[in-house]
Parts: sequence; structure tokens; C-alpha cells
Amino acid sequence: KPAQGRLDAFFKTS
Amino acid sequence: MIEAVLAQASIFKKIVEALKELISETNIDFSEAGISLQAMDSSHIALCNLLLRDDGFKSYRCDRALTLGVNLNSLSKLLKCAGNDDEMRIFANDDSGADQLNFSFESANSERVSEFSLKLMDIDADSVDIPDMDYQAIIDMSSSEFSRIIRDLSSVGEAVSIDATKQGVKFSSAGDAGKGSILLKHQKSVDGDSALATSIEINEPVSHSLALKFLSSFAKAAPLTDRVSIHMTEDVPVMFEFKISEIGHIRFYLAPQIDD
Repeated sequence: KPAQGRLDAFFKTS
Repeated sequence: MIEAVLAQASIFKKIVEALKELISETNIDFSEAGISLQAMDSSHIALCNLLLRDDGFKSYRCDRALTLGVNLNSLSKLLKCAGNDDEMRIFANDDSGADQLNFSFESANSERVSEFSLKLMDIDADSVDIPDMDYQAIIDMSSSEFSRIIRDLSSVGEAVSIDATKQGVKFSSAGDAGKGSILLKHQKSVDGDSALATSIEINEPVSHSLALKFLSSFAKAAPLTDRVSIHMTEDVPVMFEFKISEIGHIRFYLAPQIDD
């Protein structure tokens, strides 16, 4: 079942 | 000293209502350029970004950049004490480290002035760098239509599929009890365009499946503006932008779905 991903995988945390 | 005056409290009330379902606490940044905030929901799936430019205020002063942490639920309650047409002044003194954010609300005839202050809190939050991106498809549509579609499809399923092509955009959802879809056809913008018209700028067809729970939160920004634009590229976060007339915007980012 697909799940919503996390933004950390796309945007660099600063 | 920071001091920002908004001609109408209603804009700020609507902004806080648009954010508080997604985020309970946030840092607000005050700088010479204006007021901004960036915050992720607790699951790090969605992010909101607010910008209110200095020149959109009736008057704006910020002697030194300040970051102030607020509880949005408390702020929402405080703002209920403001009339929609009241002039709103936000101010804080940073001489000895600001520990409260002050608000005054003045009625249109200046006969009533109320003052409230909100205790500030230390919030340790991650901030992220959002790169400038060119999106494969940008859908520009009525914000009330967006709200309605999210509400309608929430009665069917838990996720919505948004499929954009040159011809139009289709929102669809399926659940245990059935399924539903709404197609909005692309309309070339012409004079006298209806407020409900949808336009799509597209390089190639794009499709995303997204949890309706988050989109319902984003739709809380619809009272701020007539239009919303949805920016999509395959496999990158989708951006929903609500422009706030003359002053700035709220943008929401939502991570794409992954196979679990």
C-alpha cells in the first residue's frame, strides 16, 4: 500500500 | 523594536486559521523584508511557508531581525478578539529579549482599542532549504473549487490522484464503498474569464497520488484568496500556492507517495 513520503528525503535540513 | 500594522485584522486571522490545523507551534521570523515562517508538520510530510512583505503593511518597522516562537492555537484564540475590519498592530520590544508578542486592535471608527499579548516560547525546529524548481505542470484554479473537490473526494477515499494533461486536470479517489472523479477542463484565459476557470501550463503529463488529509488542511487557506496554483513534477514534492493579495503568499509542500 503506498504511503506518504517524508520531505527530509527531498529538502536539505539546515 | 518591531512594529507591523495591517489595515485589516481579517487577513492575519485567516492566515492563522489556514496554518493551525497542520502546525501547532512555529517560529515566526521578523526581518527588514517582512514577516515569514517555515514549518513542517510533526510527521515531516508537509511544510508550510508564509511570506508577508514589508510593503504590504500599512506601516512596518524592524530594527533588528527577530525569531519569535508562538503556539498557533493560543494565537488563534487571541485573534478571535479582533474584529475583521479592525486595524491590527503587532509589536515586540527586543531590548531585553522579547518574551511576549503584543497586539492591538483598533475599530474602524477608532472608538475602541483593545490590547492583548501572547507569551512566546522557545521552539527548536528544523528548517529546510527549498530549491527553486521548474515544475512540469502548473494548474491554476479557483480556490473554492479546490476546497469543494477535496471535501467531495474525502467522502469517497483517503487519497486523491491528480492527473494533469494539456486538456485538463482530473481529481479522482477510490475507497471501499466506491469511487469518484472530477475533471476540470483547461480554459484559455480570455477577457471576462469566470472566476471558476482552470488553466494548465504543462510540459508533459504529470500524475500524483496524495493523502486527502493534508489537502484538507491546505484548503483552509482558500478564504484568503480566489485562486490556488498546484505545481507538480513527477516524484518531487507538490507545491500548493495561495497568493495573498498585495502582501505575499502561503505555500504548502507535500511529499509524494512512496511504495511502502
